[in-house]
Amino acid sequence: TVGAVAVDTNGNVAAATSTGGMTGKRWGRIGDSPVIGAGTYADNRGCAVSATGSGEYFIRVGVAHEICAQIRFRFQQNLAAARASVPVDEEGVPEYYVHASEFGLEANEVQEIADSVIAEMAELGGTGGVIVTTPWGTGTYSFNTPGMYRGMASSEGGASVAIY
Amino acid sequence: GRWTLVIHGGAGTIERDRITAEQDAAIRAALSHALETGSAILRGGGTSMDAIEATIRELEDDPNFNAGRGAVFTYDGTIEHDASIMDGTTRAAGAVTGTSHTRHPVTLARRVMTESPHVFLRGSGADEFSLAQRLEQVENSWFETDRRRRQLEEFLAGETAGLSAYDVDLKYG
Repeated sequence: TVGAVAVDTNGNVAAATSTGGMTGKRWGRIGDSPVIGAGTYADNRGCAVSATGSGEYFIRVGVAHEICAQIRFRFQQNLAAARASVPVDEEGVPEYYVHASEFGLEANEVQEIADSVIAEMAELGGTGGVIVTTPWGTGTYSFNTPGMYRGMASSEGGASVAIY
Repeated sequence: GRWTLVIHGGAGTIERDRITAEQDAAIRAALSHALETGSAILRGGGTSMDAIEATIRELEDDPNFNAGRGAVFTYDGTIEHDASIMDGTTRAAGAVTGTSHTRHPVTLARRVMTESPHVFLRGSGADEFSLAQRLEQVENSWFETDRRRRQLEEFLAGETAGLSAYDVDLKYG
């Protein structure tokens, strides 16, 4: 299985996955790669995800959509907290407005969410990994196997590939 | 004006002692080249959709990865591809499963998204749509590699020895 996720200079995200499935598959077996929400998902409100691994488990957990949804909810929580922390004057008017467009999740928060969904899948017995990017430009890997062929590049800093 | 591209070529029991130095170097080179292909599009202000499609087309052509050419075999000794793509701007999506003759399944998935009223097409119907879209067609044998055929033979030998991967106790679903 191969996959790619990207965020472009307009802040738009996209995800794609392509595979041959599993050796010896029969009875028309389909894994998660072509299932939108399991192996592939993209939504400018949260993230783009592509997955690889034991497809049946990614389908059952809805891994790609789950990661995107949790990022979206965390963003909304953080934004509400940031707005609640703005000092107000005697009429209760906030001193300044926190625009959603100035806001985003940090890479460590995305990592925490991706790791937790992979861990949830592992509890069912699944193995594999995901790649994630967000409209805010973060890039994340998360996997519970000895290796994942992977690579990352960004305008903020270089390109790298890894296997183990 | 920030852009980011992340790719994968599969996860699994990738054991260091089973990958030769040549394979290691070839895989890293393939990942680096595909990464640069997509990065050049993003660096030039291109869209994330174009970047990921170009990146994956390259990986589909590389026999080191289980996609396109170099994909694994089915139980019946054929090769069937699955692919999907999704645009975060509109949440438009396209997907295909069980295709046999389209050289780049990711491009077929994108055409399903942009040129059909559907999200998901299957098997011979998807192949038919690919022909209608004039996408590049190849013989199914074009996707075959010796390494994957050996893996199928090992798998079927296990079946014969009663070590079926379809052992009912081995429950994926």
